[in-house]
Amino acid sequence: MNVFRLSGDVAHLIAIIILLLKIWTSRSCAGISGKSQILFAVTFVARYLDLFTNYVSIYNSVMKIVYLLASFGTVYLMYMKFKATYDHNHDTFRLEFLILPAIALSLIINHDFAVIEVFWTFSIYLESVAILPQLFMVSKTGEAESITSHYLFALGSYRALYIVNWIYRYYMEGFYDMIATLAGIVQTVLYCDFFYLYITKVLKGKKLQLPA
Amino acid sequence: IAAQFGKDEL
Repeated sequence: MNVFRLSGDVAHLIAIIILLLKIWTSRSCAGISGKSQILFAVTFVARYLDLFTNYVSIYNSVMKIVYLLASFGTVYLMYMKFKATYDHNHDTFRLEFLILPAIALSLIINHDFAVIEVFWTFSIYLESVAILPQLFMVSKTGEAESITSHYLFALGSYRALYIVNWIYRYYMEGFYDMIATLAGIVQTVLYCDFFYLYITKVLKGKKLQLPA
Repeated sequence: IAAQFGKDEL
């Protein structure tokens, strides 16, 4: 554990909490892609199958449980409790375009052709593209509430901080994981355009609005 | 080390 990794985890946690609080306090999930949230829930389930078989630390286990509960809570709020506010007309990204390639790739490129390992690899590939339905939704409506953009910024920062963590671990511990690193870079790159808009607009008090 | 597949990370 190093400071970059810890900051990444905290950024991830903050993103998840921002989203839950936004939905809970406004009693609305307008502008949020339920499809991205389903993909994140699937990601966590596939990755944390080792929760009871591979003990790492209290921190690790607690965080896994928190991420799982929070992602299921978000999906519950969107599809059950505040279903009426869910903007499904704008949430039209086809999930099979992300899930099927992630399944195929995880069967072909993995560290070890074993059940838990393939599920882990699938979760890494799926997470790297899970935000696409959300970004697609923002581009379709042409704007995002500032709270939604804070959420996206925290979520993007998480993977960017993980990259710094991997560079640090490579030099300090000789540790590297090619699958996680390459997928993590893809995931971070997807946020670049958004980061640019966030810094040039949202931080200056303007609404995130895409150029017409 | 091509380590323990990053399983200590979240």
